[in-house]
Amino acid sequence: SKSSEKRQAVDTAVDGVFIRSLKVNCKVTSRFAHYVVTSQVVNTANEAREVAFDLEIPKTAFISDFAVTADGNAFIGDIKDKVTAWKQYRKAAISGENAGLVRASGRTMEQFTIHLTVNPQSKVTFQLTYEEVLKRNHMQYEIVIKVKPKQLVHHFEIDVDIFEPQGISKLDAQASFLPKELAAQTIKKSFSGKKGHVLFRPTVSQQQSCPTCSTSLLNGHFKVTYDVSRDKICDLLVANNHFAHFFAPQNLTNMNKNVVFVIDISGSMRGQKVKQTKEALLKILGDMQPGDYFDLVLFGTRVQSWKGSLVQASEANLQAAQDFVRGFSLDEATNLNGGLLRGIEILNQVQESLPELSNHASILIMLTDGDPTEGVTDRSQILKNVRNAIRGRFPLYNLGFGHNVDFNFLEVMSMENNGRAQRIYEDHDATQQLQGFYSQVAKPLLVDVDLQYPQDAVLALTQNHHKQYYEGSEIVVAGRIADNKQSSFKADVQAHGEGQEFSITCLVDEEEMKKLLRERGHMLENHVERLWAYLTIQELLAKRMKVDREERANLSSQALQMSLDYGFVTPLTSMSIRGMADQDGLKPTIDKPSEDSPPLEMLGPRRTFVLSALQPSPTHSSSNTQRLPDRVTGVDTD
Amino acid sequence: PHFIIHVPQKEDTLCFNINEEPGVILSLVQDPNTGFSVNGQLIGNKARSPGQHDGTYFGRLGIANPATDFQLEVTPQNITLNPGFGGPVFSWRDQAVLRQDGVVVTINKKRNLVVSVDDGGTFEVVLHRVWKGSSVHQDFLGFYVLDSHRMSARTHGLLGQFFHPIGFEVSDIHPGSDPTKPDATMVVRNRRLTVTRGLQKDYSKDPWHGAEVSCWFIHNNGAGLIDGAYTDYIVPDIF
Repeated sequence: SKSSEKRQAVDTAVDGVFIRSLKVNCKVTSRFAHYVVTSQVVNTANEAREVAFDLEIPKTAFISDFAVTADGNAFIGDIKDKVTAWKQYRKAAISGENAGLVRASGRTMEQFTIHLTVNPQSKVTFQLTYEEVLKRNHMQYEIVIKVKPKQLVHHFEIDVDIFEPQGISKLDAQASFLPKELAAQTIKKSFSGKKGHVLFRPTVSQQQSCPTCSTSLLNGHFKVTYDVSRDKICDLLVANNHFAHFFAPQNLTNMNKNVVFVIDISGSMRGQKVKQTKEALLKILGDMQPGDYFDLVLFGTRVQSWKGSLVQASEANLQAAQDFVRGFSLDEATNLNGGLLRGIEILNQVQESLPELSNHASILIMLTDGDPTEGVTDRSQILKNVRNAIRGRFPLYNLGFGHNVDFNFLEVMSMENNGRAQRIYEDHDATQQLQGFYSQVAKPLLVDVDLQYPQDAVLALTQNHHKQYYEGSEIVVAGRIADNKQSSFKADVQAHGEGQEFSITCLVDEEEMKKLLRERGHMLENHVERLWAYLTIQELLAKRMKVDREERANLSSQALQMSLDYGFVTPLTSMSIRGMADQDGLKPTIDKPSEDSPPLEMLGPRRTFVLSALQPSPTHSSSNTQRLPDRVTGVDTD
Repeated sequence: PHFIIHVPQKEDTLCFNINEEPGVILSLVQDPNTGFSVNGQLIGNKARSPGQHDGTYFGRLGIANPATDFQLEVTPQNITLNPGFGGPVFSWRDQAVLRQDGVVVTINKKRNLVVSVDDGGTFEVVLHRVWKGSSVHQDFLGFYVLDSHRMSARTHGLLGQFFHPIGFEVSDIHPGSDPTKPDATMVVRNRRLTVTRGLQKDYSKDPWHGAEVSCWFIHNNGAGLIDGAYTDYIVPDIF
């Protein structure tokens, strides 16, 4: 149309540099998501220009490849263990400098940026690959792609291709940054059977923030959400001597729960934090089911409980509890140990004084914003006390509010007690964050979920016992299968549900597996194995935190070896890109930023790298791989 | 299998196929001075399609260096060192470097293995895996000679005979039956052959995708190019 012609006439180059293409390709195979982001930038100017490749990736992802191609030369990332990488750049590391490309950014994302000087009249192509296992939350999987090209792009494309052997039950895609009408026009989504597809390919004129603007309206999150059919209770995949078992049965009855909230009311909670905590608690109490039992424990310098034992979530009790929440005031110090032990005692009393509640799912939720300063303050003693008091009977969830918490300590404590820790960010939406966390554990469906596999068939298994299973979530177990055991592989699941025992056996349907392999081929094989590797590395890294030095070294070495074998940039590995350097001669490196890495504004400016004139000789993750000559004589398939 | 012969003096490449029955063992490299040899056994597809020409592949390779009592048997399933003496068996899932009296074998997990022989050559075996569910295809191997300049002048075999300079001339390039593949006349070993320009794939660097190589294709099992007839290269044993 005339108007689009007009729009197309807008100059997409900024300072002589234009983005010829920016493509995000995401392939999901059974929850394993493999992303490749490719961007081609052209410098049409008669002098060298600095260009940036800038994108955000989920914190849960591992980068597995990065390459830059310029003037026919390819510059490829080399993965090494972090210690070796550090030694190589010791000089820079000692002086506190680094040429890192990845920085923590916001709550859930990491920012990857590289600035390069590009020769006049030449082009450069960036390609970043990262992978993650999608986690089911609130009845869906979510793929988040942060979109923020700094200028208009000639060929912009997000292509999400999903393959789920159980079949896809729903699929949606949203781009919050697009007006509704334009979103409907440009986002194409479809799903049928096992396959789902989302394509977003806006033209240049559709990217413009106004008909005459050279600015882009592409700035925000592009989200794809989907879920899989659960008509069949078993979802057991076996390929290439690895298996992945997804467990999320539907149509189970919610279990009643015994829940105790242990809340930090130390002085540091004053102001917005206590206000938001109270708001969240009031809402959470309002959502309690009549069959649930609960109590509240507050800890400051002293420890006080609302009732001192569990009471039913009757209307009158909930009303009284809400009054208590509205009325409590802050105390001085932080007796975290005392607060937790009181909460645990209340839940433990069920066995003796309230046996009729012993079939409920018990949950302990603790919220704190700081370090223990009253009572027992030695962290290892607190861990021991909590461990000995809970004795594996119920999960402990720790919520760390704000930046002053020792999140690592909370994580270890939760992990030791079958739960997990979550950060609550000090922000205007902290109330929603607290509620959001609670909603994930509000509906327990099963307790003591045990997923068993034939012992002689399994070589390496991820966590296969889960204290509780909640509505809308999913338990994933993966492992390696011994040679020749693939065909006889099976899974037994046992758990306790509301008023009944839960027990199923899942067998591998060989015909179905063959069919799946025909449909997805190598990608399925590869992804089941990488899914296993991803989960195993995550677990090894987590386990490392709660063991002593010797055991930690052992777990680190296992996690490192797997990170190298599968080419993942994890907290134990680094990827450096040879053939380019900044003005100080530092090579760019890709590291996984740690949970407590400083905020972006505290870090120095980004370095700009210059590509060497020659392509570096290829190296591989394995030091044993030899460089092959250019021309060889050989014999191969026809 | 297709043979790719790079001729550095001519900056060009020759290709030919050997079509034989599954089970047949072919001599690829044979150095009578040292006894070093590489033999390959053919396999076919799992299921034969009626009326179609069936592809054959290498399903087993035997590399032997008698001077150091070294034997290596490679299949798409296993890598066995000194199989005659109950040596260790490695899987393609292993990443390993094996050293034995001047021979180094490097197994690069699920990808390839490289055999380097002191005072000999360097060779690569590429693992090709097909999808597990295939009822037709099965995994197979490729074999590449990376360095042969230390092999003796007497080296023979379907590949070994080309380790040393070979001269040929190509003339009269003209359209062939396939318009994308011109025919030409090649003079080699004092014989005049009709050859066809085509593409073959070299998987030595990238076992998954391979790289296309333009070459002059010699028809009829390399007749006229190879020394003698291709049946001369059939051997009874893998070692």
